[in-house]
Amino acid sequence: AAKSAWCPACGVAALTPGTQRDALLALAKQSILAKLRLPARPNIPHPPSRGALLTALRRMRAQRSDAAAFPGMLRDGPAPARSPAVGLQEYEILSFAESESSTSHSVHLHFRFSQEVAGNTEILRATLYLFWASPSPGAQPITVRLLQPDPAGPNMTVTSETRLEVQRSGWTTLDVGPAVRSLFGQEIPRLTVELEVPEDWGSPLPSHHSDSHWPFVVTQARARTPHRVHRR
Amino acid sequence: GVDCGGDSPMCCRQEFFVDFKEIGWEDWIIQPEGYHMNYCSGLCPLHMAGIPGLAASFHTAVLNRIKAASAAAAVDSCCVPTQRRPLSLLYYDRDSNIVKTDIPDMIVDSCGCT
Repeated sequence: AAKSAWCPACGVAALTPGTQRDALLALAKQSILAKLRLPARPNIPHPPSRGALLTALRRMRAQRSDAAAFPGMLRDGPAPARSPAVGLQEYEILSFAESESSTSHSVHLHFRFSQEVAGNTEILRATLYLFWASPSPGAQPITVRLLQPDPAGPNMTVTSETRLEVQRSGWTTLDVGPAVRSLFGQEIPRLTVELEVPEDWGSPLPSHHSDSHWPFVVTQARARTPHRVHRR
Repeated sequence: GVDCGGDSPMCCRQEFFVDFKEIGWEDWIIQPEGYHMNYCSGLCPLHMAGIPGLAASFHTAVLNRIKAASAAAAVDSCCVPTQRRPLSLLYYDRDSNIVKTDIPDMIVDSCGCT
């Protein structure tokens, strides 16, 4: 009601347009951060490269259409909620690996998850995407181990080990739902994966972090249903 | 619903667009470029109660008679959203993960009187 001296609905003096706009912008910031359960806007230490992001989003979309075409293909956890329960917010989280080389033919990958999402959601599905640039023909034995901190000491314990036979270059996926689900209860939710390739293969990772074939994990989660008290 | 635009003080939907670049959020929100934080404002006198919520029907006729008969004790109703839709966001969290989510009921598409 900028044209009249007062707000027709609430009967108080109308704000000046500038003050009203500032108030609305502040309300928009507050509302979005509250709905995302963020205390403040995040600062991005090192965003992934555009190439890696686009490749990962493309893989996610391809995976989703595969899942729709072959519903039995991905085996993990409760059935995905195609039609989310009324009002329950869903998340898809794309985490890129931070690498830590251990030997010439094995590497540790770390995937971190933010506490805001980890603390308030339940995992529906989590998939690890790995790209293999196989240097030589024939089946190459690859070992993928999921590790978690050993509560008794500084070492890591193996929670699961998978042996793959890579025939040619390309992407493979691995179901890491249970491992990520067990993480989401921890204070610092971090998934550690060890990749081990044959000696003559060299490093199991692309040469650079910004490579569009960098490993990533896609996690689908849903906000926990708030605790409701039913009065009978 | 009615979009605000003319001089009428009646209940309508006021469009308001928040440009993420303007508030310095374009670095951590990848998509979309802004948020339509539309809101409802304006008068809902008694004869507008339930408009445009109720369809033209016998109930409307009876309701209008009751309202007309009780005009002396007129109480306004409220101008509220009648249709809303989610805000889809693709953003970086503080661990540089990319998160996609749909926040329900964040965009007001139309307003009406209770």
